[in-house]
Amino acid sequence: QFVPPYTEECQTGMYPPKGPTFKGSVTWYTIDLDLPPSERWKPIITNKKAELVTLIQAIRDLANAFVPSGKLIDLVDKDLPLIVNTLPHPFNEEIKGIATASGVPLGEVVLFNIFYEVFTV
Amino acid sequence: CTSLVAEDSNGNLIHGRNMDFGLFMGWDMKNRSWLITEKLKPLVVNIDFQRGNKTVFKSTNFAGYVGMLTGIKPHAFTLTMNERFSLDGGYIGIVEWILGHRDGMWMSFLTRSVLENATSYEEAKSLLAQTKLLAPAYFILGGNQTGQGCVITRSRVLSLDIWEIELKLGRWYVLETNYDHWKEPLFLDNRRTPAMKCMNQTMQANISLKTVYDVLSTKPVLNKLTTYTTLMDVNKGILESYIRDCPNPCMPW
Repeated sequence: QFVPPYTEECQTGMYPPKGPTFKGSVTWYTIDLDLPPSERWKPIITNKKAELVTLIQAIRDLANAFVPSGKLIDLVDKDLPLIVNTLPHPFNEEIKGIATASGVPLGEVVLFNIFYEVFTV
Repeated sequence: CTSLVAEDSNGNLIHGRNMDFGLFMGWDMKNRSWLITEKLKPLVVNIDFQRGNKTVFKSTNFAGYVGMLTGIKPHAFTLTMNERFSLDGGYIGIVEWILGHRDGMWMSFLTRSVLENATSYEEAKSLLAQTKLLAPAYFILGGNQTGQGCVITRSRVLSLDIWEIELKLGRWYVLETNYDHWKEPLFLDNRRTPAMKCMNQTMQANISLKTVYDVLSTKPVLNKLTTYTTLMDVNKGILESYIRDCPNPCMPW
């Protein structure tokens, strides 16, 4: 158990979640799909704005570590917003609403939302 | 990621998943953790999507991410997705998209529209198997009847394989990490064997949300990339998620 891959005996009695492998429960929110797409995420983003800004800053720092000139972030901030209007409805409007509610630049919210496809790079 | 769909002795289907993300995205030497993984944990939220004040589907998200990685359509089906690595990957899909070829779908937008609009396991399976994607993926889908559990292995264009629960063959669960189930996983990242060992040790007679949580809490199925664990029971309409930690010693992936 103390050498990689640290395989341990099959755990038992871990539920209900407790102890060092349980970091916390997850808060419930409701999203009303009858609202305009740009309004749907506002309550969540208002509540999680600080954490989202912290994540985006961490990604920025990583990007700057890879490309110190800042050109990568420029590309994200200047060019990615152009892609948002090519995204299908309602995702394009929801993403714009999240950028407005969080204050995070639109290009960076777009990057967050297409990260799965980008990550393969 | 690790996702599984299991059928208990009464024919109930249980879906569990560990959401692992942030590989090679900033290793924090002091805390021996991944930077982005730790920043994602406070963003984990459960969402009840409603129309006309009625639940359409429920999900676990990272706040600000409009697509779906984990969700349940109560009393109909459950869905998770795991990353699939391929040279013919998402970056090719993005270039095609920029060049104006827009007949493919962004992966998490597909899962979102399936959870929002599909009404049955079969319809969901068909959409997930046949819709062209920008990036390869694994879709792990559970239904509400005996035998309804599958792993769909997708390239960007094709559905390479649909691996289903087959009780007659003794396959009472399907389990997916990040490697095609007909191939050996990367020897440096074999979470499949420990996970299946624990599932087999639990046995079908004892499978429940509790014991699935135990399996997903066993290292290296639980690792430094694990942000949350979700447990879903389709017939009870239950989705519950827990933010995880992996105390040292623990595998970075």
